Amino acid sequence: GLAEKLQETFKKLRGKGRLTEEDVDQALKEVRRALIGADVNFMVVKDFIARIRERAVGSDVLQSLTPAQQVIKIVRDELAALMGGSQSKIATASTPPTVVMLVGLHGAGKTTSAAKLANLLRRQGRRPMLVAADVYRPAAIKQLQVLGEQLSLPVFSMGESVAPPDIARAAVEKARREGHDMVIIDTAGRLHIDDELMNELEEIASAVRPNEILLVVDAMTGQDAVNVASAFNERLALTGVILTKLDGDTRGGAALSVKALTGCPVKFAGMGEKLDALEAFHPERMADRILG
Amino acid sequence: ITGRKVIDESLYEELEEVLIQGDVGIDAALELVEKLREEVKKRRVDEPGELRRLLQEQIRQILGEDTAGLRVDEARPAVIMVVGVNGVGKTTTIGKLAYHFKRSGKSVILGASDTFRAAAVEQLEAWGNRAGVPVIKHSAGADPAAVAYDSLQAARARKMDVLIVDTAGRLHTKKNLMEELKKIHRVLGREMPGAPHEVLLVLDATTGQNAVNQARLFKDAVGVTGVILTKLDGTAKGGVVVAVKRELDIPIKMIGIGEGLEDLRPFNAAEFVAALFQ
Ligand SMILES: Nc1nc2c(ncn2[C@@H]2O[C@H](COP(=O)(O)OP(=O)(O)OP(=O)(O)O)[C@@H](O)[C@H]2O)c(=O)[nH]1
Ligand SMILES: Nc1nc2c(ncn2[C@@H]2O[C@H](COP(=O)(O)OP(=O)(O)OP(=O)(O)O)[C@@H](O)[C@H]2O)c(=O)[nH]1
Ligand SMILES: [Mg+2]
Ligand SMILES: [Mg+2]
Repeated sequence: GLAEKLQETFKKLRGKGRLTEEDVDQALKEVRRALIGADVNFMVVKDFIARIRERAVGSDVLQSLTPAQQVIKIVRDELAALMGGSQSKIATASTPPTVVMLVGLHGAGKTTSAAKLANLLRRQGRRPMLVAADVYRPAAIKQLQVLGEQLSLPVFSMGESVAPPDIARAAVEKARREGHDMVIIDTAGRLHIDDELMNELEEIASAVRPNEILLVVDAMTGQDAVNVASAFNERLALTGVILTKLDGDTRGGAALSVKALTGCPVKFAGMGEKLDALEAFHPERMADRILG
Repeated sequence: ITGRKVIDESLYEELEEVLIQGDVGIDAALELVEKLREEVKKRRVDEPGELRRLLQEQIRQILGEDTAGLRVDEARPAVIMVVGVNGVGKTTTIGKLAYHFKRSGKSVILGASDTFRAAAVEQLEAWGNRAGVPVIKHSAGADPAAVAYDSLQAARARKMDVLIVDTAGRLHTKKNLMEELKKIHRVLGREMPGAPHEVLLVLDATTGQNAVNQARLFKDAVGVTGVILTKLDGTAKGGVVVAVKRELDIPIKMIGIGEGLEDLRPFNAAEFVAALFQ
């Protein structure tokens, strides 16, 4: 891992006497390699290294008997700080219902996460309603309906021939009438460069004014995470991120990329395919995971 | 990169960043650029524009030529098993593949071996309808290997040319799920020696370095014969397949470029590498 690499690097460097700033820059190259290897976007890594450099070339490191440990600590603390500072909570509307909208690329885990979120909110005493606003993917509505059945939670659908903004609007009206204080809207996967479909998201948002717009991101996403995150953030007022499939072995550097580009906190972590597999996001654990 | 007047360190760094940005991976990018430096020295290259061409050629060499063919003309039915982690595009790709084979004059049948995920069978049936091919399925929660077995029996009984078996998405790190996949593979092979004739791993172009882990473990479990790289219609370049080819020698057979029935193309290394540098 990075710790061993840095030990090696500093051992070689210190062999020649006192550590210098140039030596630390050598070590920071290893940090760069580790972060990019963990799929953090290379531009985000550049900024990150610049950010920590001042502390890294301070006397704490240059005069330390364990410079590798010092650098690791600086990196880890900064990573955790950058990704942290928020709670894994859904904002509540002043007048119900609270509306949550899930958006993101194809296959990221939106439909599954919508159901998981509904399950979680019900456990917290809310009365959620799921909304099937994906009218494109074959059997997408059926998929959400099956999940709703598994949870004994209502799924609002108007079939595949009604426009998603109208579905969302009708859903919120029904929720209001029937006393559902949480409306969770599942939308179709789409490319951030698909103008028409990105417009559709804006239309859904202006139709129902969501309290939360959560970008669902697959934890194994690579360098492209910055493009996706910034495009969605430009079009919509994203309020948070759900990072899915963290039950695998991907290092998950996309978490840092997305936070850096949008400023949005990762609110939840998808930790499996079952409907109870949604956890609060832990920035320190994520930092350790990214560093490998 | 164009319009450079001299070959200097910043040019090499720029090329390295292009590769990293395309998900080629930092280790691979450093190695490729190092090799490029040697080539430049050896051939005494002094034209900056030549570097990009040499680098592209290096990558093309790794990816190989003419890897796109699928073995569907030897056995009958030719059995194709489609595998991969969750959400990468397996079911959609099977719909496209079915259509592709039908267009080329073959009869196709699908096996709905994802008996776990909500509405997975309905989704495959919808694709079967679009492509005009039958789908063999059991009830929800059935044994995936049993569905695979029945699909093969049906393919033989109906004298179909191609059987494509859809499997549930699964993370390569889940031992029990990988065991389930091995069982499907075993059942097919026991029923028809040589089957499955293709085991296609679907990789999502937006995936980073984890794709190498995926390829390695799926290869260890069921022997992957080819990769289909999906979602190349986005902005991700899918550069991780360079490492997949180089480290595991798995050829890239096809690419998915959209959600429609016809959005499947044979893999073309030259085009892929050119896109990597765009
Ligand atoms: N292992 C694991 N699988 C997950 C997780 N979240 C979702 N999945 C799986 O990922 C696949 C895709 O999930 P979906 O919910 O259909 O994704 P989606 O974003 O709605 O997909 P589209 O609607 O096509 O864009 C399914 O197989 C899910 O079971 C997770 O946290 N862990
Ligand atoms: N833009 C684009 N979307 C694709 C492509 N291939 C698949 N998709 C989309 O990706 C999403 C997931 O596709 P699926 O076919 O359900 O993926 P899967 O691997 O079968 O998913 P699981 O069975 O849940 O593991 C769907 O929204 C598809 O329409 C592609 O080449 N381009
Ligand atoms: Mg969905
Ligand atoms: Mg599927």
